[in-house]
Amino acid sequence: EELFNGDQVLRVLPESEDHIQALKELEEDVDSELDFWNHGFSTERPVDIRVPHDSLYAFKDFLMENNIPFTVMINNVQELLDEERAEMVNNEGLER
Amino acid sequence: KTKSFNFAAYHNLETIYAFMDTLVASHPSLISKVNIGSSYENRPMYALKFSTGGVSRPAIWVDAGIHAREWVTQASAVWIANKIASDYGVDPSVTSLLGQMDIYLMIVTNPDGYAFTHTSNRMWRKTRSVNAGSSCRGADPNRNWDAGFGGPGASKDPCSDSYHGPYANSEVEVKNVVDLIKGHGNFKSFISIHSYSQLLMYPYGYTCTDVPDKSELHAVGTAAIKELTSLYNTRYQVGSICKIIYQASGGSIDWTYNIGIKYSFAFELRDTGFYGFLLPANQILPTAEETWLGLKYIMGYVRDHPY
Repeated sequence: EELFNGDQVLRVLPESEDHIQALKELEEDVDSELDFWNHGFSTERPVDIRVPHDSLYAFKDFLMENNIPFTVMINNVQELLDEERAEMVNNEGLER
Repeated sequence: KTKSFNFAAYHNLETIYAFMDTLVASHPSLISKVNIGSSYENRPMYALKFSTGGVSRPAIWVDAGIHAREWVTQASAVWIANKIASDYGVDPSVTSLLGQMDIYLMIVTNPDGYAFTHTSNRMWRKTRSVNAGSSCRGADPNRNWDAGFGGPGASKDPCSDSYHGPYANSEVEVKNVVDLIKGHGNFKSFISIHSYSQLLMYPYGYTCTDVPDKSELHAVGTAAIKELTSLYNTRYQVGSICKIIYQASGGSIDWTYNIGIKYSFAFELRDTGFYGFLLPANQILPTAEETWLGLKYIMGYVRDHPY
């Protein structure tokens, strides 16, 4: 089973065409392992990206170096998945 | 038994399929389970058919879960299936709709991918087909339709989440739906439910050229969202896929529009801005309830505007 310990989802707010171009290039680079949760970049809409734990620092540095604003939308993906799974197990128990 | 079913929870594929059987058993003269074929890993693909009789009546298609990880869509479709069943004979709009038209509702349009999100990778989006010459599995089932196939907004790399597949309808899950739609020949509306971004979109995605029916589709979408927003004030945008998001080729509603199904729409359900695909289960019911209001408006409009 794929685990996502320490992965974060960043909500990136592109403010210019340069920012959009930089994100497009990253999206096309499959090896970057960035998981773009929504597609289509514009300065009107945020882009949510799940970033593997190992790439977090490098990617945040990249965003800061390019002055691309971002916030942390999900601090630890696996924590949320564990909660989701626990709730499902609990619900199944109740149903039974 | 459908009363004891917990609609405010996420369920695995087996539980959803068992729910479908319970719903059919509770409404034998209204609902039947149509096996439209098998998935790549040989799971049955079921659509629920809501019909009050007649042969090859004009019909409306609604699918959810074509992207496996968008769990709130399958969960909303489960609730909507029960809502249609319980509102028939009670809600005049639903009763008159089913007096004239059939509804096909596909709750899990990508069963292999959905099962995989429960067992192996919650973030999985695509199908699970093997790609010759690659260690990466699956194609994006919403880039695999024969509408601008292989064009911009889809990847030719099997490892990409938007890989379009080796050829149009290469994914058996897509081909099964295509064959049903073509075989039936009398669908008047095709609605595909995705998450998340709070959008109601119409064709095209593969080009930013306006469709001939753009003004009507925009008006119907705007009115539908007015109904949806009235419940919990969830704000949606309305527009063509290309203009509201980006150019994306090989999408389902482009193909359905091009074969003449005028009322083709795609929903992107709610996003609270904090969870993305990991929307907590306590958001399922409000999401399903508001989505139903938008869906019901579109269905009523299709009923009242035969073509």
